[in-house]
Amino acid sequence: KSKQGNLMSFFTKK
Amino acid sequence: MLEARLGETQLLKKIVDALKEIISLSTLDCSETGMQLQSMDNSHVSLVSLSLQTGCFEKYRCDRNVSLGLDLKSLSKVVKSASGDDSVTLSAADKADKLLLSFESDNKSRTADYELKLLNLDQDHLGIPDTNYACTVQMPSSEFARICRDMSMFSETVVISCTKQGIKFSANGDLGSANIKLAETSKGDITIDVEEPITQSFAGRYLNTFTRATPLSDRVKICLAPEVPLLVEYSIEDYGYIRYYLAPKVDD
Repeated sequence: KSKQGNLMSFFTKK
Repeated sequence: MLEARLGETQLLKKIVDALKEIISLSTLDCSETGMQLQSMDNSHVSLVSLSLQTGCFEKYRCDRNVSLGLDLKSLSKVVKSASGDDSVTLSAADKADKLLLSFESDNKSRTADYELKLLNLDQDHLGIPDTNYACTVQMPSSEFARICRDMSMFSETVVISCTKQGIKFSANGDLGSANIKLAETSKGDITIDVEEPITQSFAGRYLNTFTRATPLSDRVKICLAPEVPLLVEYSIEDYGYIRYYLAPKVDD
């Protein structure tokens, strides 16, 4: 089973 | 002030079409080097990044940086009212609360001016780290659009596997399964660069939405790396691009 990843865990807030 | 003239409204129409299915509100940042826009969709699964360097424009002037908060649905309504071969000039004052769009027909016999109210958007800008992608695939954009459409009939999840032998798209659902493989071609319309093989799963719905950018470019570049969002890039007339990032599905 897989779940959708979230971009906030890959990219950082500037 | 900002004054930017595109020779053909067609280009602006294609750009708005490529953005508006993913994001509804976004800030267009204008500086002397060109225009940039970056926004995530509401669920923070995908991000779209647009860059238009001054070379995209017939005329470009931006004395001071200006940020234009746009409602893309409204912008879409305005560009729809113009003919594709009209020229369009975007202008805004330094601290603008509206964007001016002036369309002029080929023979200059018809002009149409619109004022679009700007929004005060408080958007986060994300830092996208430079990534050394494990696999980079280039193919005709129409081929990618076709594959994404065909895959979505079978499952909401599309598995992309890339090896030196080629790139494979797979979908497995109630109907059955679909597998489409593309190998590198000698005439160069499909190129596949692989440093290490990779397999990742993605939401097909988003991939399909990215293909709204197909009219912008004959080619599309797809970049994959482990534990990193997928990058799908369409170039815009040598001087710009639209990039889509999509977070992979992860094991639960």
